[in-house]
Amino acid sequence: MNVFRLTGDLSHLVAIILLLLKIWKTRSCAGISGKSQVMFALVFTTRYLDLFTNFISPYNSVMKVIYLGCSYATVYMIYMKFKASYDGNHDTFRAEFLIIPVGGLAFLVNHEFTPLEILWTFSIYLESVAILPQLFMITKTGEAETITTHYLFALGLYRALYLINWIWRYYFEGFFDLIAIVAGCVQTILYCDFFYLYITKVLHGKKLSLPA
Amino acid sequence: SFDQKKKDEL
Repeated sequence: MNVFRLTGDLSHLVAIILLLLKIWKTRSCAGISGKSQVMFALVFTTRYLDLFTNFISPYNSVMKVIYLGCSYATVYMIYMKFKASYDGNHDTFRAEFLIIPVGGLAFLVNHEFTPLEILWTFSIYLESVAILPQLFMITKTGEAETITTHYLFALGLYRALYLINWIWRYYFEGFFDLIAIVAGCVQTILYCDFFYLYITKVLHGKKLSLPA
Repeated sequence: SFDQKKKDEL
């Protein structure tokens, strides 16, 4: 464990909790893409199947349970509890255009052709594009609540910190996982446009609105 | 070399 991975995990945790609190406190999921949240729940489900078979550490297991629990709670709140506030008209990104190619790619490009490994690879590829419906929804609505931008910033920052973690681990441990690294680069690059808007607007007290 | 077995990252 290194400081970049730890801060990355904490940034990820903050993002997930921020979103959960936003929906719970405002009792509304306006501006939130349910499709992205369903894909994140799918990412955690397919990635943490070894939760009970491959014990790494208490920290690892606890975080996996928290991520799984929070992601399903978020999906539940969007599609059941606060369904009335779900903005389906703007959450129109065709998620199947992501899930099917990602599923195919996981079959073709993986480290080991076993069910667990293919599902893990699927989760890595899916996570790299899972935010697209959310970013697409913001371009459709033309704006985002400030709390939602903080959620997205923390979420984007987490994988950027993981990239530094992988550089660190390659340099100090000779460890690298090309699939995770390439997907992590794609994932972080997708946030660049948002990072620019977040830093130039939100951090200057302005509301995030498009087109700029 | 990548140590694929120990998936210790979240």
